[in-house]
Amino acid sequence: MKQRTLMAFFKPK
Amino acid sequence: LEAKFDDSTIFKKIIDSFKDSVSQINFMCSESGIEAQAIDDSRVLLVSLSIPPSCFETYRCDRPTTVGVYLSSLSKLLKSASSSATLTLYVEDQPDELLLLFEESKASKSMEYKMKLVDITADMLEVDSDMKSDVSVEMSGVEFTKIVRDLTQLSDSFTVSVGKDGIVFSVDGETASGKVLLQPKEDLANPENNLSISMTKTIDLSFASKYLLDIIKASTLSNMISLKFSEETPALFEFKMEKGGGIGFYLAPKYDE
Repeated sequence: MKQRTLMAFFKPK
Repeated sequence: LEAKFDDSTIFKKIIDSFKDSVSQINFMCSESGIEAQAIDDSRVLLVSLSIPPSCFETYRCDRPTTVGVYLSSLSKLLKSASSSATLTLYVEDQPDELLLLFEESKASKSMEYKMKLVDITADMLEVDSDMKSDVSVEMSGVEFTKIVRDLTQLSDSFTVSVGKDGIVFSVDGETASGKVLLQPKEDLANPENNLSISMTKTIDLSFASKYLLDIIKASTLSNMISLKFSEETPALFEFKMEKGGGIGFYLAPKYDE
């Protein structure tokens, strides 16, 4: 399995 | 900023609950309390902290201030914490240091530490605090911690499935596999044992075991943990403190190649 990162879900502030 | 905890171990528990997940953090202090967000180096885990004025014996913040600290240094100073001592945090208007004052009235003893602040330019992410989820679970933090400790020994991936039978935690390692099924229950005499599930869709998600082992370090903050899952967003693991506020961990899932 591969790991997703938060960048796939949240936009930078 | 002048913020006094009547029990210095509260701040120690808060810092210890995420010091192994992220190395540095900016505390954003304002009249509505202290808030912070930090992302781990691999950008998989986001820590979101809220310490509202209700957590303090006295709280005053005249103007919004950012307090950047290395958590390893702060954690060393907080080894002095004891439940019989109060802890007051002081930050000046043009902050270059954080002052921590521990006071033990019974022992007529006080300890003062000063810590240099650091200028942290961290990536911040826009997290929707009303993030929609398909599944919400409230359960005992002790129970969740034990399940994570037991199962993560067997595999570096940890799967959570929620369906009509309840919530299933499972691992499938090279040499062994394991599974724990929990069904909703209500224990009137011991509400910390309650387990509730609300669900609009079933979910089946996998996470890296090492992040779950970091998350459960925050279980000292609360008897209960709240879990939120959706196939479209990171999972949220949240420990709410008795006096308000708490700590939330947003964890990105793993996926099949």
